[in-house]
Parts: sequence; C-alpha cells; structure tokens
Amino acid sequence: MLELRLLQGSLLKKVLEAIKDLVTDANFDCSATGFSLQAMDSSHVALVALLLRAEGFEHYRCDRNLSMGMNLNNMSKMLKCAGNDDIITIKADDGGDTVTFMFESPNQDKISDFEMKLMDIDSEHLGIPETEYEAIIRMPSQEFARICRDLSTIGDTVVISASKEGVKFSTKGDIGSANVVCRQNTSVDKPEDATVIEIQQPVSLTFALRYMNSFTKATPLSNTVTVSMSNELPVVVEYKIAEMGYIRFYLAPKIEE
Amino acid sequence: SNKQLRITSFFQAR
Repeated sequence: MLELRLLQGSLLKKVLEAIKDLVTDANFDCSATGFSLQAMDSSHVALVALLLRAEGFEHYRCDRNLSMGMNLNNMSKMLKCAGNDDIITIKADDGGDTVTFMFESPNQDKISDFEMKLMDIDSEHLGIPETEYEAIIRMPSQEFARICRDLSTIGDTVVISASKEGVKFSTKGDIGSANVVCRQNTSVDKPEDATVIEIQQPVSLTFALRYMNSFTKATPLSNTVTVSMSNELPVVVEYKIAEMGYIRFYLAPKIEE
Repeated sequence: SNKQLRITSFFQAR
C-alpha cells in the first residue's frame, strides 16, 4: 500500500513538465526515503535523477519498496487535469497494475481521481559515483535558460569554460558565433540573483545544446540552478526542489574525434 | 567534428 499526499501539487506537475520530453517511460521508485526516479533518454546520452523526500509530503505511507513503471506523457496528461493549487495524492496497491492520482481543490469542494495503467519497464539503474567537481557554478535559473536558448539559435553545441575570471558559454554555427561570459556577482539584493563560481581548476567541456535546453524545462522548479563540471566527466545540472529534494540532469560531453 | 559520448560510459549499471 502506497499513499503519498503532496500539499503543493503543482510541484509534481512541474516535475513532469521538466522530464517528459527527455524520457518516455520510467520507473518511479517509492521507499522509506522518498519518491524517486532515475532514467536515461533514449540515446543514453543524458540521465535524470529525481528525489522527493518523504518528509516533504504531508502524508507518506509506503509499506514496502515499490517500483511503478509509468509512461511520462500519459502521467503528464493526468496531472494536467489537476489545478495548480490542488493537493495531489498518489495511491497504489502492492502488486497492482494501476496508480491513482487524487486531486483535491484547496477548499475541498472538488475531488477527482484519475487511475492510470502501470507498465513493466526494464531499466538498468546506474551507479552515480560521488564526485568532487572542479567547477561549480550557481546562477539564476532563468539566466541559464536564456543563455541556452539564445545560443541554440546560433549553434548546436555549447562550450562551457569555467575559470576564476568567470564562466564562458560559446557556440558556433553557419551564421556566425557567440560568446556569453558570466562573472561572479554576489552584490545583489536577493541571494537567488547571485552568480557564484567555485573553481578548483579551470574546466572546459562541450555539450549538445538540445539537451541543455531540455533540462531548462525544470526552470519553474527553482530560482537557481547549479552547474557542476569536471574535465572529461558528465556535467550535472541541478534544480533544487524547495524543502523536498532535487532534480539532477547528467549529460555526457562531446569530445574531439 | 565532435563525438557525443554516452552517459553509460561513465556510470555503470548496478
């Protein structure tokens, strides 16, 4: 028996919007720790890891570990039927082949339940090693989204170079080239507007902008984004989900042939 | 041109 009641149902709606274009089908894992997901895109180039901690739910009952295979497009269709202010409860029976999403309006005058068929998904769970990253950039998530969107109108790939001077996003295409440099800036009114660059050593990596743009669909979940890089390793683009957990996107770099 | 690496060459199946 599984019953998870989330007062801020809009968080779950936003999570689905953030990942449904990257991943088609995925197993949601439910344990005493929380509600989580790990899935790769169909090309196995990017990986998304989601955690919504048990403490973040108003009610969290998970009698035994449960893995529920869902088609994210179908799940998104169902969650779109929930109002932004609705409370969402996820319910499932052990060994059942459906999951129920229950939506309660804030003043309890409308209660809906949507039952969705589960599916068997063969997915390998990857071990993500603990890494000390050589460059960690925290910046406003909207700024990061803007840069990725702008550069993708010029080129297909972005070179992200981080040094003590700042972080440079560069691209090249048929019509020309572009560079955007962001310097550390902590003299801002609100902490979420700051750009903070922590560098152990300079890092330069090349990535497909198509994936970066897909990750920025998580922008509504957080005012800030953290981009962690080490030379010759996948980048991690992390959006914290207030008081609940995180959504992390890992993207393998491109290398010169 | 650049070659796209796969995430599975960095993270191993558990």
